[in-house]
Amino acid sequence: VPSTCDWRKAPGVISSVKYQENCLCCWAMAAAGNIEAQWAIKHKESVEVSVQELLDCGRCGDGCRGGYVWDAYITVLNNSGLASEKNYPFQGVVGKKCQAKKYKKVAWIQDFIMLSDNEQKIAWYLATEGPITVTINMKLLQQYKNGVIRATPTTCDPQHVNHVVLLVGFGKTKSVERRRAKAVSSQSHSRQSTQYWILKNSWGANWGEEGYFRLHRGSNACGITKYPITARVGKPDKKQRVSCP
Amino acid sequence: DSFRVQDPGPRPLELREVFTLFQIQYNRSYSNPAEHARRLDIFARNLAQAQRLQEEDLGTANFGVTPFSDLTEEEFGQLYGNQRADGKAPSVDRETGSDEWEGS
Repeated sequence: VPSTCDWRKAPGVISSVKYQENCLCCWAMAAAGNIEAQWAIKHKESVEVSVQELLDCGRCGDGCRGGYVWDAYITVLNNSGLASEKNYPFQGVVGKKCQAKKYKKVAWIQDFIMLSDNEQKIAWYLATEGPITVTINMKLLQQYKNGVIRATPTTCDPQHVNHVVLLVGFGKTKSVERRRAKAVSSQSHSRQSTQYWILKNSWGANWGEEGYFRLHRGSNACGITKYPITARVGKPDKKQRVSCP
Repeated sequence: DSFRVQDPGPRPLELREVFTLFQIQYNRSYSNPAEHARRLDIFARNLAQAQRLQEEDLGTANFGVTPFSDLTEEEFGQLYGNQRADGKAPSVDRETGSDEWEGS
């Protein structure tokens, strides 16, 4: 596992930060981001897929009232792929009719898997295969502005996960970034760096760190290891390891 | 002559002023004075909560005024969470075995 990885640095892999508006569709936006990133890495072709298709064509038919990321992948498998965001754009409400058949598919998946709940294995998969979706407890995000959140089970229950986001990388802070070190000048302080995950949210680019946030890596912060799920793109027999920038 | 008024320097913003700045920044308006008062109260509680989080956090995170500062925790969960999964995500058995591509 490399010490740092940031798929945002790879051109065409991570699309722009989305805004879910008044629609509880984080699950669909994270799944779309996962498919886009995997497709760009495996096929070396940048695509932006339709979140609206996931909402309109899901088996439950009420995609703006929440959902599970695996429902998004089942919809992609049932529809043999997804249309482009340009052809089938996001409306912020569920349409009356699934319009999947009207548009050409721009990306498709082979299947989807749940990874191990081991953060080191998740980092390895992220670095060698690409971004994945995770479901976290979003409680601390209501007041979050920037920096690395280092939660405890008391401040952020890892069992109560309620928000799906895209995991796009990991890194570590320089020792000078630790707030305790700069705030408590009279105390002897740790100069250790903090390892973190980089996550893409769907609350617009004006929220957090330009639409992204960072969570401590190595402590199952906010339940990040509970549902690490990814679509698989490309043929399973073609082993094609990639390198995260 | 011995009594001098010292310049106290710039005074901290009052809660209401901070709330007004929040309303301007995030384009918030409320239907009536009672709703305004309720949102101001929620805003104050959230600022206090952000301050607590700031003090307790062991990382480098900064907490404070955000676009969600006039929402209760319940409203925030209902408006932005993954409601279907909220608190009742199914128990999924983890498959034992390989993460490799060959797995069925």
